[in-house]
Amino acid sequence: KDWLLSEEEFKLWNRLYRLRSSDEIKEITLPQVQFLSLSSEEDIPTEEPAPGTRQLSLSEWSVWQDHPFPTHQVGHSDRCLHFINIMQMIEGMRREENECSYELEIQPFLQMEDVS
Amino acid sequence: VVEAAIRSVRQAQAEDLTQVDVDQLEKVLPQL
Amino acid sequence: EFSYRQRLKAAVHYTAGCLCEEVASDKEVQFSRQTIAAISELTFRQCENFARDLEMFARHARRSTINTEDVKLLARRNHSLLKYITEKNEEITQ
Repeated sequence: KDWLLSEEEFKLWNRLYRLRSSDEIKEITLPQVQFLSLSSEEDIPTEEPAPGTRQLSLSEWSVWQDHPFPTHQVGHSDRCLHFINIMQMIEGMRREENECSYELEIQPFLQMEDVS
Repeated sequence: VVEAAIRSVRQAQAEDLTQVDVDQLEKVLPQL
Repeated sequence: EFSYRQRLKAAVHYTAGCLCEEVASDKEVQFSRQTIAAISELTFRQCENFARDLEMFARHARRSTINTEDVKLLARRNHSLLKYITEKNEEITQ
């Protein structure tokens, strides 16, 4: 009813979810993302996470990320819908061999004067 | 475009592939 | 309007294909057509997002013309991109 855990909820969290110094995992991080295409940064090697650090995966649950899940009071962002759309597109094209349906659909509209 | 291309290539190289397919792009899509 | 949008998409697709080919020959790999299509669509939709944001920034500053300051604002969340855009802008200005 309020934002504090009840005594029972606290006990549950303490037992099942609380990170302790005795745990193998000391730290949880997101992968570092930097531009590879800005020339000075292209050769930065991907750093392996230090032992005891769990680096969260952005792609582990991608199987679930191909459609919007129900929302409550705030809808999905443009960025989210954009991502889902591309995932759906990829799924649709996955089994295509040689001929690309997107290319066939869009090429008739190409006018070279539009290309800089 | 170049960022997507480079990241997909890196993914393909990590998987020992010489052809970059949508599977590789899909894996790097969240970071993109 | 649909036809115009498809023309733009086709131009983006063609350009994306050329850029991917450059990266491919540099790294000695090949891109499938489907990958190029997906990268192209990704780019086109991202441009739509950028355009919407740029319009809002300009409107917020009570301008009817989008300018380079709006573009820099768009890149604000990534330090290296912001630096790159700022330097490019200075080059162009000079």
